[in-house]
Amino acid sequence: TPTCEPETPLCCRRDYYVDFQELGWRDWILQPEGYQLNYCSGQCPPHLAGSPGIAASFHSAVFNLLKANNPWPAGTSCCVPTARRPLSLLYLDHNGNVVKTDVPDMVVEACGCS
Amino acid sequence: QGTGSACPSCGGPALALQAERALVLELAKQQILKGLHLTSRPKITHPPPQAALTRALRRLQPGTTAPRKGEEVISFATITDSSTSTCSSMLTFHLSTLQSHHLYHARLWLHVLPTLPSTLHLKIFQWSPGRRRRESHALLAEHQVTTPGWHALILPSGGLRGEESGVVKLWLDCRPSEDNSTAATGRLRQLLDTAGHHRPFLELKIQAKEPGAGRTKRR
Repeated sequence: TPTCEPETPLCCRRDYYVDFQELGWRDWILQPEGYQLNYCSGQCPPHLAGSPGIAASFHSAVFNLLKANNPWPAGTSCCVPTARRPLSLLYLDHNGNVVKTDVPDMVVEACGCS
Repeated sequence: QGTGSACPSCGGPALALQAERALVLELAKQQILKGLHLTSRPKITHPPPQAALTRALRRLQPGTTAPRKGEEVISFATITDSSTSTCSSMLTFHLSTLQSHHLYHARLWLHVLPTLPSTLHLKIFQWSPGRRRRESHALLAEHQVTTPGWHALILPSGGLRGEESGVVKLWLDCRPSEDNSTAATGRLRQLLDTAGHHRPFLELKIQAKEPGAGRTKRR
């Protein structure tokens, strides 16, 4: 999935780096210093519905063309995350203990049309 | 509301940059608290000393990823008896998560001073309040230490239990080997370094209990 450019109207991944200092949370989140809060945005016209990302395989490209010829698409298609990865955090809990944990599905890696 | 540009998803007017930034930061807070199963950020009243933190973090195996739903915890001891560097002492740990998680790895890290006479026999008990006097100490492990410096003493993960109060107390009973003269007794008091950045700490690996796990065991 391409990262969104200002003029990209189609479904893409918008990259956002959040620095924990900016949240005022550096006193309890020890590592990392921030993380990518990416999210998906953009339109999903009918011929892109169901495509895993703009770089679709040949099959889905054909499938998309077939759909595009159908004047009445079944329903609306939304730009949603299609691949996510965990974020490893090291933080102080309310007892002052150091906790290291992996938070699943925290970072969006790819977007696609539902 | 930004003028002119349109929101690429809904077609409505795009947010002004500051408003979008503020919204994203708020989303980030919610996403992190939800991911850590916290309702609000922890209030850190007594952060551990930076030096102790740095040393302890070196113990967390770098690069090992906690298994799915697993956590690695380092809990620093507070010494509840009067002296700060005696050999036998009560170590108190605040571990509220122990009750709701399955513990599968536990080590107690101690720093032994160079004044160690020869071999030190260590017995580690879990002190449980509210039981009859004779049952208030459950022996967890016995270790022999022959060199000064940091020692990681393995504790049976099945033995260490979380308490309702969230407070775990370990009683350290240590004796030097017989061949030490009583003169060492005076030095006995300098064997364990429990102050500052040599504070003892527990290194635990815990995993969220599967829902209903307790019930199957009861059945």
